[in-house]
Amino acid sequence: GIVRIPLRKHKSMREALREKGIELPYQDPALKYQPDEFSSS
Amino acid sequence: DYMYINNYADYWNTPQSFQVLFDTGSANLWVDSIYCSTQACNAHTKFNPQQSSTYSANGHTFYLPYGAGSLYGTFGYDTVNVGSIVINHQEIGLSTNEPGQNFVVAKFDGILGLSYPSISAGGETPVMDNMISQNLLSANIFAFYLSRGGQQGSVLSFGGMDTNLYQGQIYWTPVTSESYWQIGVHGFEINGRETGWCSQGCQSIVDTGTSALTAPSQLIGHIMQAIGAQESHYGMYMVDCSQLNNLPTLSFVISGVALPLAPSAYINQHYQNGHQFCSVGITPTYLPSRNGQPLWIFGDVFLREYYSIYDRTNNRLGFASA
Repeated sequence: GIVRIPLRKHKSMREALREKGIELPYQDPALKYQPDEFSSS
Repeated sequence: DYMYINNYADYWNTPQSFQVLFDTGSANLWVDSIYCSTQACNAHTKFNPQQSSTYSANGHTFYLPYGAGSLYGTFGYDTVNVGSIVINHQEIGLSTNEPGQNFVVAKFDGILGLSYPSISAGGETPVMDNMISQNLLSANIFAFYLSRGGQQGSVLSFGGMDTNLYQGQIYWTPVTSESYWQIGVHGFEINGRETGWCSQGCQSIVDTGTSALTAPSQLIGHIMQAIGAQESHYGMYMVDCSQLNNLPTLSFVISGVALPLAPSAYINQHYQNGHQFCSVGITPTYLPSRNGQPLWIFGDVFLREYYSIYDRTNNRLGFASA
């Protein structure tokens, strides 16, 4: 009764952008959970 | 003598396949679509609703900010097949605008959120809720095993937990807010000594869509001091790689049980130009949880060490050594 889905790990978007020479500024990871504050910021 | 029904193929579409990020930190399902032509959308496989006889639009639009990347889109319904589980009339978001560079480098074409429906944008019914209401699972549970090394080996299980992927006992803790997979953290230890930093209560959101372990900003300085880490550029904290064996074990006390993280779990080793660098996989969060308590995020750094089981029937989370 268990359905197993194999997952593949990739670099985070931040890491992938860094390798392209683009450094994202710090952004609070918790903004993801407070979309209203994210929109206003 | 015989009449064959031979036109069944007229009503059959080639399935459209997408790579999605399975994210316990959000609730919506969306994929890139032909309605979007930004650089980020053009870098991915796009859903074409005109090539699906089972698709229907509902006309509602949405905006989804993830912090790292955001998008605009429109909702519709279609049949969704996830690992051979077929969900009928699943609401899906079709991107219409993915601004910026963030999603350009993403290896996924969309995100499949596994949180509770209360935080779903547009009131979209999450995939897991449709799996439950359509009785598609033998148990209303899913579980993540995140491999420690390499691209391969990680597994998401629907309908139960895989006893081959964890060792020892499962420690259960109740969900404190049926929105995210949020739990209470009742203590925080460094090398087995209780710090008291969560004595008034802390919360943690268990999020497979976040890479790091994040700590409340008021604690980050104390934690880095205990680790002996120095702040580097771009807010990263670095340690001397030769000292890895001397770094402390950090433990979270959850429902009376201490879950340790060894240095090997929270230190990332990088190699560049023949040099080894060691960064701390812990970053600060400045926003508190919705009940005002300090907020941690148990991202992949934590989840590689602990098999995590998400139980919707009992609204509880289980952890066992991976």
